[in-house]
Amino acid sequence: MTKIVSFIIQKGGCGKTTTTVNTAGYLSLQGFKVLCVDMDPQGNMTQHFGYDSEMLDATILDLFNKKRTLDEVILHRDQNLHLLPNNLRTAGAESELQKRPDRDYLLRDSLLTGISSYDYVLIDCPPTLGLFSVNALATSGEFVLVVSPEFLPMKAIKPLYETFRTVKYQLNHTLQFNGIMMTMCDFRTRHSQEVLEILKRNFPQKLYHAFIRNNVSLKEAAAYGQTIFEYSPQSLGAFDYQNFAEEFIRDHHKN
Amino acid sequence: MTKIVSFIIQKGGCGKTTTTVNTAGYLSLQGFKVLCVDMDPQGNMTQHFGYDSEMLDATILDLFNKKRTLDEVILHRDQNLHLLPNNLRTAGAESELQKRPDRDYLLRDSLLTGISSYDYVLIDCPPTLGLFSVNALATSGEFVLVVSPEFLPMKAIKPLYETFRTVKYQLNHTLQFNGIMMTMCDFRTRHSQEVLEILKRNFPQKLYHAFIRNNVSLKEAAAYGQTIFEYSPQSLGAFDYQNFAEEFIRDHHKN
Ligand SMILES: Nc1ncnc2c1ncn2[C@@H]1O[C@H](COP(=O)(O)OP(=O)(O)OP(=O)(O)O)[C@@H](O)[C@H]1O
Ligand SMILES: Nc1ncnc2c1ncn2[C@@H]1O[C@H](COP(=O)(O)OP(=O)(O)OP(=O)(O)O)[C@@H](O)[C@H]1O
Ligand SMILES: [Mg+2]
Ligand SMILES: [Mg+2]
Repeated sequence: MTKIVSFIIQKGGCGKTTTTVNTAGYLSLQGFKVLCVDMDPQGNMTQHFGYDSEMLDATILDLFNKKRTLDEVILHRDQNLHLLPNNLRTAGAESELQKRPDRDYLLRDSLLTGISSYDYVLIDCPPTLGLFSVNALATSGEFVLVVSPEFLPMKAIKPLYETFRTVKYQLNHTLQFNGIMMTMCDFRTRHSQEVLEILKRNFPQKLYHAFIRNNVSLKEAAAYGQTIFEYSPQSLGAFDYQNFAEEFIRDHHKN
Repeated sequence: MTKIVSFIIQKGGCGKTTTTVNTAGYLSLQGFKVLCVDMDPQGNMTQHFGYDSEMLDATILDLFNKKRTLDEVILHRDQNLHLLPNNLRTAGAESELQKRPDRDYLLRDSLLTGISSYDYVLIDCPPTLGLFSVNALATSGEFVLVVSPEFLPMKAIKPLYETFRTVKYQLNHTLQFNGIMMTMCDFRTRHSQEVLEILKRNFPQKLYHAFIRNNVSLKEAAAYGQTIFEYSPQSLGAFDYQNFAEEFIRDHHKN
């Protein structure tokens, strides 16, 4: 049974792309077949995997417009890791896509035919709660809320939770809240400890034990178009994402 | 002559809101009359100034829909610092606003009548290049590109530059590229030094000398609804933003 999971928060720069890429990297090393979906027209996930997003012939937009099939658009990044890429052409088409009657199910309908061979489909969301994030939630069995332990990111949680409820009741009854993953953490500061306390109090069951520390090798890996496991497997970043991915897998098999 | 400046980059989490708020804070302390405009429906600037964005009666959306006048919407945060607030209601209205013939000038037309008493209008942009960022650029005399010295944020510069050219030729001939300001800097890492070198090489005339170091007091100030000058005037963050604001003022009077 293919697990479809969105990594989401509308606040910018919380580590969504870094988390989706590195979780996919670890899962694929463990032998799981993973399809990554870049739902951000800025194409950061596509770039993080080493592709020049603006040079691609086909992207997820061609799938939405039924100009290409899934097989024609998917990039075979590695044996166990495939990518549904994106670029800014999709941003330009957003207001047209908004007008379509099937606008909430563009992604779900595009994936319907061809994802049974994957163990996981991991979706990277853009920093908004618009059409593309709604599509991601409408397609997913669950979502992971990615947050850095800071005040402004924390403000994003309540509106996101409300969007989750709306999508669950109107578009996708199966959608579950998988959990909250904290990244870019430096718990030496009082500020991040205070945020951690607030999250523990409000979401005791949902907070992942694993968290990701601030680690420059995660930034560098993106510059080299690699996952952290390819770029620097002995780094703190690789250790932390292994920890998270192990908990993510365990959680899944528990469900 | 009122100076209208946008702080922009579509990449999420680069410090746009923190920069707009603290630059406005410094300018207002120097006696300049400043109007801050929150063009991000997530309302982070509104929250950073201490308001509960979701509880507001009137926001910038009411201005776009001509339901309220500028005076009715503007919040008088301090004697020299006023705010045009925003919240998620505006996100819900985006696809309607897109359809309007005056959609690119919603902000410009809303400000036309009432900004002559301000020395500066500073606009905080959302993490996209859609309707709201285009409106910000169509209204501004200049824009400051806010970036953190990392690979993924750097990938955003070229598409932003292209959007600037398009807006300049189609919507606003007066629009100028003020400069690039680097924030969230930790120049002990090779990665950030490499990015700095690339920016110096590609934009020698545009890079501000002043930059903002990573400093937790900037995160804390947001949690207290204050500018860094109110929250911790002796902090590194206050020193760095003073430096930047001084250079920003000098540049302006030079133009
Ligand atoms: N744990 C970490 N330690 C250090 N740097 C990190 C970490 N996680 C992410 N980064 C860096 O922080 C920046 C933001 O991360 P990322 O782009 O993954 O966030 P995002 O939520 O996807 O952003 P957006 O909202 O723009 O999509 C990137 O430059 C990334 O390389
Ligand atoms: N120089 C700095 N040092 C430490 N933390 C910072 C600094 N500048 C900003 N921050 C923090 O980093 C996070 C991102 O900053 P901010 O929200 O201002 O970026 P943004 O570009 O406005 O994000 P978005 O794309 O979501 O609008 C916030 O939690 C903020 O408090
Ligand atoms: Mg991203
Ligand atoms: Mg912001």
